[in-house]
Amino acid sequence: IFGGQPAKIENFPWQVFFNHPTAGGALINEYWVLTAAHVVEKNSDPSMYAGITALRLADLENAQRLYTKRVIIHPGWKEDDDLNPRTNFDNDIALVQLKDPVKMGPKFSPICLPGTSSEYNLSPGDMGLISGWGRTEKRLHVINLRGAKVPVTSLETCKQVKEENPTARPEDYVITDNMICAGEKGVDSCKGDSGGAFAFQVPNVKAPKFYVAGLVSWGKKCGAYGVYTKVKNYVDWILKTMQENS
Amino acid sequence: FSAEPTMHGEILSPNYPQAYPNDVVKSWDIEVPEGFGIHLYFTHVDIEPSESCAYDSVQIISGGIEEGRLCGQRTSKSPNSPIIEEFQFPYNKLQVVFTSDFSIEEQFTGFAAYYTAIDVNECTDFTDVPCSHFCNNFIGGYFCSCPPEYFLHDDMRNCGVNCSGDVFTALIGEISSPNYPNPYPENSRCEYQIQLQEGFQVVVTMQREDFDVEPADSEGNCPDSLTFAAKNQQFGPYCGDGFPGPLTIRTQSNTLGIVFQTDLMGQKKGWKLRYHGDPISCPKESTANSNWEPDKAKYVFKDVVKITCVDGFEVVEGHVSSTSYYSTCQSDGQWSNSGLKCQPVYCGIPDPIANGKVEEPENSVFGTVIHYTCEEPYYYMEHEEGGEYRCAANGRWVNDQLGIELPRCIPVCGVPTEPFQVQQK
Repeated sequence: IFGGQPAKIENFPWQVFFNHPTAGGALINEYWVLTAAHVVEKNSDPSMYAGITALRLADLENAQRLYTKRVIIHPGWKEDDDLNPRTNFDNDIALVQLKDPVKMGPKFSPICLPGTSSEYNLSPGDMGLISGWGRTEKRLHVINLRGAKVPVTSLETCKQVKEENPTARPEDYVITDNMICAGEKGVDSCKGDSGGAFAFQVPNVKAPKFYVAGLVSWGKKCGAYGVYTKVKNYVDWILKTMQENS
Repeated sequence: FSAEPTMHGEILSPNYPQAYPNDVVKSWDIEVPEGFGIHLYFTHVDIEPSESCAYDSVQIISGGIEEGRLCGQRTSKSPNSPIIEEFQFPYNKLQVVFTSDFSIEEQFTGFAAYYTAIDVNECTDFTDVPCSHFCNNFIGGYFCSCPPEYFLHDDMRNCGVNCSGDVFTALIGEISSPNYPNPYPENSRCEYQIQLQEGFQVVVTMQREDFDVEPADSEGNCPDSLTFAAKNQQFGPYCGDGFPGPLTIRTQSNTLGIVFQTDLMGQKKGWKLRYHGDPISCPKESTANSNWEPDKAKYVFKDVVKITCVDGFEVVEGHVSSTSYYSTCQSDGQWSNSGLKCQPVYCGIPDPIANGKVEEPENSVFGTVIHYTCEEPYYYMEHEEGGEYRCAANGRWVNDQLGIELPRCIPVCGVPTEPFQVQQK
């Protein structure tokens, strides 16, 4: 997280830690974790933990270890090749089914899925929360969970981030309607935050509740604008997949 | 005596044509309109004679300098002219002073003189040449003019040529002074610009024999000079027969100003130079953790290299990590993506195991070794050599036998906590 501040797992009780490589996920119920497809595409048995703030061995030993039953990647996700770094992140979403249910508590609590009504449409300037153990301005790896508040921006803003790779092809780094662009100068998600929730308050409810509007997906650089998977476009697939595999 | 400027006038000694009195000093300030000179002539001179006209005299003073002193009894040398003595001055002011002393014993009638305004030839009547090229005299003044292809400077005196303004943008070229190898024009300032695209530096080469400019004076100042001005440095001024500077000038700049300044005289052959654009080079950096492709001794502007991290290292760009990246040599001599570096792969925190322990590594990077142990004596490791894991190039903790699979701690069986002591019957 660039431009963020230290957080506790109680601030983001849906936050799941993926080890090897470091990434995030969002607990959406007792048996299911939502994450980015590129987090699990090469690891069908990811090592996951819930309820931890600090990445220390002692904390891991006391956390709830989540064991994978199956990983289901969105069918629209395009297989990557090993030779070149991935540049197309369309449909970057996956579900991880757990063998055992997560016991809920102050450190373990799911995040809501977005509704399909227009109330859940985001507009530039809407502020959401991101969290993770990813890279910061100063460190490639952090111990403590960090969080930040970032504004939604237009997709055009992310398109205009300068491409420095001289061999990039026109089809690289495409931006589709399945994505949300968000961030501002100095505040952004980064490598290691992938799969974590981009959370917004559920509209028009008395007690504050959060839903997962996006998943940390990708960005050409860190520190300005990041691209998030637009979960609203996948609610039907999520519900159908969970139903079929329950 | 003083009056407004007039075109002519008469000056007579006191009481003329009667005898002038003793002990008199009288002066006349003669002034004709500007641009004219004065023709002063005497038709009558009858003044007490003395050695060097020391007693009585009439003095003609111009600009504070005595131009003539008359005394004695003088008559015209020409029967056809009444003029006894005459003076011509190219200035429009003159002073005439008549002096008589006490000791006069005879009667002298003094002098009669006349002056007229005459045209001054400003082009020739003075020591200083007023025009650099052609001088045209007219009554009351002069004007300067220039040969074809020259123009008259704002000072209305000096001619120069229009030689400035050329901008050279081609990557290679030749520039010479006006008229080269014929004499260059005097009193001119020629300014040229070489403007190459960014990423190239201007390199100037000059043959010694292609340079012939009026040499420096005794104090080392060049009357005519050639000067180069790059972004942060100046080369020259140069002058003399044969180029005195380095035969190759590397300017470290993609733009170069050239100024050729000449004075009024001493035109020589001039100069001729060649230039070309040399692409800026980027440093070849240390390749300890990476390989550069193509591998060259020197990289220049627009070169693209693929930097591939060696095994166990990766580069993180945005959200993506990869084993290679591209870098381009930029116009400022710096590599693009210079912030990217091949860093050791990070394996993260090792997963804990049941009934066993692993020490927390200081840094979980490529090559780091960790050891899992089981809680002895009640558990033992299923695979005897299964405790050592190394952070591998793929970012996983890997054991030689088990790969990424974690070790298992198995309960030790058949070992009592305290041995049963059999008592002898």
